[in-house]
Amino acid sequence: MNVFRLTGDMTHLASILVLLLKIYATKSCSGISLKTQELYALVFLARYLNLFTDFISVYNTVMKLVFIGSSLAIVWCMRMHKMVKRSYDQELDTFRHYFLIAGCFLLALLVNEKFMFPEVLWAFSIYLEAVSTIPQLVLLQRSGNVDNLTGQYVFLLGAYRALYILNWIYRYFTEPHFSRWIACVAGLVQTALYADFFYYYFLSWKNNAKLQLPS
Amino acid sequence: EVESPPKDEL
Repeated sequence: MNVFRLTGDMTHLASILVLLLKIYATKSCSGISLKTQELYALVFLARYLNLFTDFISVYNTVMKLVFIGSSLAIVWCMRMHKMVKRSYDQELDTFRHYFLIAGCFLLALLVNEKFMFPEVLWAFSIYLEAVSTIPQLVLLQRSGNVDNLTGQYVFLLGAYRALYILNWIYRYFTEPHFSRWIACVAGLVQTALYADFFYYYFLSWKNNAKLQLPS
Repeated sequence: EVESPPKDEL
């Protein structure tokens, strides 16, 4: 475990905490895409099936359980909780995420490390994570205004991806057999998707102004 | 064939 990986994981965890805080404190999920949250829940469920087959470390197991649990809790809140549900921007969150799921599954069948059920599922989760932020970014783009906590949430998610890239570069040079090219290529795509958001995030930070995305 | 290392990332 290197410092980039650990900071990346902590940033990922922080992003989820910020989202839970927003939902819990304001009883509102405005600006948050339910589609993206559902995709994340699917990503974690598909990838962490190995929870039952290979043990890596206590840290690894605990983090996996936290990610699965929190993503399911967020989806549950947005669908079932009376007050939270009311604030959901349903008419802005219209991205057809089923196409993403189908496309990623097809790609995972074609491009994987080994044509075996757990490997195909792993590749599927990697591809799906890379694109699962698209409905969220589309929703923000459509609404234009981004409230403070939602902005921090998306920023932390993007930062987590950027730190993972540094982690791969570090591991590539320090470990003899480290070549996770599927994860690296998908990770690069995922981070690139945030580039536009980052640009406006830094602009608003520099000008000390409210974060606004051009429509 | 080199066995691929366990997938230890989250």
